[in-house]
Amino acid sequence: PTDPCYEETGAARRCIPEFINAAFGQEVSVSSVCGRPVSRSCSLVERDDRPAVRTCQICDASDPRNAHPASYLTDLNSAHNLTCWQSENLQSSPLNVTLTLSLGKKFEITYVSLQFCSPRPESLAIYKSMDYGRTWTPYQFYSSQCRRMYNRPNKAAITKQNEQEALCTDGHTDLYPLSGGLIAFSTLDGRPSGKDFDSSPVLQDWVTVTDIRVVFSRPQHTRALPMSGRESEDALGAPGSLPTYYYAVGDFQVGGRCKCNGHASRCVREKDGKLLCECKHNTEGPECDRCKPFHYDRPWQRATGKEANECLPCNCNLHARRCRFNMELYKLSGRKSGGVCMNCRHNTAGRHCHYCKEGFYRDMGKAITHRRACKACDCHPVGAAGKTCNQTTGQCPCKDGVTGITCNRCAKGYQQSRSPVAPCIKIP
Amino acid sequence: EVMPTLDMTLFDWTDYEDMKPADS
Repeated sequence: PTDPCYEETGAARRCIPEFINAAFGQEVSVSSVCGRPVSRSCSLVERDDRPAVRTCQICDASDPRNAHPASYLTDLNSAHNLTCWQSENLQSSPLNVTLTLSLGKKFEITYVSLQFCSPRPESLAIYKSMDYGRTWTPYQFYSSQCRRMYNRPNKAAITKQNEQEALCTDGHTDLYPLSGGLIAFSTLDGRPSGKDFDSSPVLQDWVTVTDIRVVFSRPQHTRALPMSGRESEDALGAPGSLPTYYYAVGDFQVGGRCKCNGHASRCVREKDGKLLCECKHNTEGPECDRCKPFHYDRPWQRATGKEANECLPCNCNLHARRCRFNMELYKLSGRKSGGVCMNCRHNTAGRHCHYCKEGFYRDMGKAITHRRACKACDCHPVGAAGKTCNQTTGQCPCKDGVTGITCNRCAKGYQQSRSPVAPCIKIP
Repeated sequence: EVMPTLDMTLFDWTDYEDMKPADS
């Protein structure tokens, strides 16, 4: 099978992990769950063209048949066997109930959806974290009273200036349906740069999450519902059977992709259970968010549909193992190459280890990549005026009357003297 | 005509001890 991150020719191309429901099978931390102690809750059930009927049920956390644990939020969502998480009754606990889902890794998400088993809350907020739950930012609000509940206008317009702002809407907050209602937040819907996502760092940031938190702030008030006679009396009259308010959700989904910045086609679980991108294109990091060592010839970039932006190795002619990136050199090269080799070996020097260091000269019979491409100058200790030779020819600087590549002979017309300062003197 | 290489033993190092190579 071919690697989705490379063309058949070997050229790099953008690759992304598959689209998944990232919440599926994940643990959700909830601030409230019914059944401990055993409780009784009553709900209204719609019937075609007739008043709603009130039905009551027991919640017992110790009895699997009557339990509604948080694991039911993210288990297999089957219409034949709908399992629902349910909060405690709200008369005896705060109205705010929180669901927190930790993905353990950055994801780029497209939607957050909740399918309710109770009536949808009258007010609900979705928050996101990009730093594993350390800080939280609002993602979306739903309320019939946006200003009063969340101090935001209802259905504010989204422009290029506020694309990274949480909005509030009174949509999806109707009482009906009494059960099975959906709240679905699409992270890119209506945001102008969504059409050009590749070149919008703002929206790329907007869809990035490590954790999602949903806060149910207020339930629907169902007292005004028309109910059939007996149930209505039961609801309002009989002691101990007052209408109960609670939140219940059958399915909590977070649709998106493991975030790998276009440099991996899948995420894999490490031995310690941590989810990581399987990085390609010479990248590394949990989100393939940096270049691998020795691949710093251009700055790291996210892959786009047009350009894979793979990290490129530094050109050190096989004489260095480390390099660094220099932005000035990169700009000067017309944004082509900015790698600078470090600790050139084999007596080489230069940003690409492409010439010989002082005291050595190039052996033109060998390629620059050869480990013996640079030979020692070997200048004569007496005949040469210095130790540094011409890096191309190997010619040492000779004292007056001395000749030879290494300055080890007297020139024609000269003879050796006894003085090391002037080793060759003119023959009288 | 190729001249002979410098003969290190012919040099007088008396005043130039600091210049003298170790093997001279």
